[in-house]
Amino acid sequence: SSGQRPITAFFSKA
Amino acid sequence: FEAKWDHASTLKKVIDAVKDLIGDTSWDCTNTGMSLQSMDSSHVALVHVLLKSEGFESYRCDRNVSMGISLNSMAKVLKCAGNDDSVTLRHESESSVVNFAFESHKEERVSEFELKLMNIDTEHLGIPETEYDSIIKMPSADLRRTCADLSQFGDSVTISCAKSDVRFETSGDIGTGNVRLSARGSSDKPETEIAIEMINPVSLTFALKYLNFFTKAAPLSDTVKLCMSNNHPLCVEFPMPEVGYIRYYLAPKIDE
Repeated sequence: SSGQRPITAFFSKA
Repeated sequence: FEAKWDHASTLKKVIDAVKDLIGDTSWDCTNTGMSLQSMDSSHVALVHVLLKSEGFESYRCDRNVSMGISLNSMAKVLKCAGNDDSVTLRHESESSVVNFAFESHKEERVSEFELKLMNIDTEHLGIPETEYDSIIKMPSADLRRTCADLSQFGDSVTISCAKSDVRFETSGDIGTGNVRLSARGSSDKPETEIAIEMINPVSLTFALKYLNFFTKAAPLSDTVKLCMSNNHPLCVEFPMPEVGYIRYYLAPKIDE
């Protein structure tokens, strides 16, 4: 199975 | 703030392309254009829309403004515009509404709507400049069909890019499926071209549900660009020449 990571794990808050 | 499009069709398509993924959002208006950046409710995908001031028939923004709008309400308002009607958006400083005016080109019918603005806390994410390992340019209809076809078999798609082809694979309870697209040039019809720029081979897995949301932008652009790097979000860009773009970002899935 595969897990979904959030986009916030890659892009930080500006 | 006052912005006018010659034809409502582009704005209608932009809203249709993003409204199901992000409900309420803020349009940021500056003198260079209108933009929005918003995550879906599960914070897996990010949408970035840019409508450049040059793409409007007329455009004026004296003071930067952020207009919180329900995109479903905006879609309702835009349903009242004919595709060829002009659309004028107006917002006055400190006002809690935005006005839409639609005018037919024979000028015999003018309709006006006022939409209440919402208070929306937006947190913008910094999207780093990325040198992608693989960039695929293809007809947007091909991507839409591929994602729709594979969705019948599985929830996830693995996109693998090699030198001269790109492979989309899925598997599910009833079986498996894959679609392979090979690079093909087309000097007379550039919109049918499949171009693969590969610096490093890439293989990433994504939830098809989101890709199917993204391909709702296909009516806006004949071509789409998939930008991929290993262990990095996918960028799906629908360019609108002279007007701007819609970019969708999607975090990859990981094996557990």
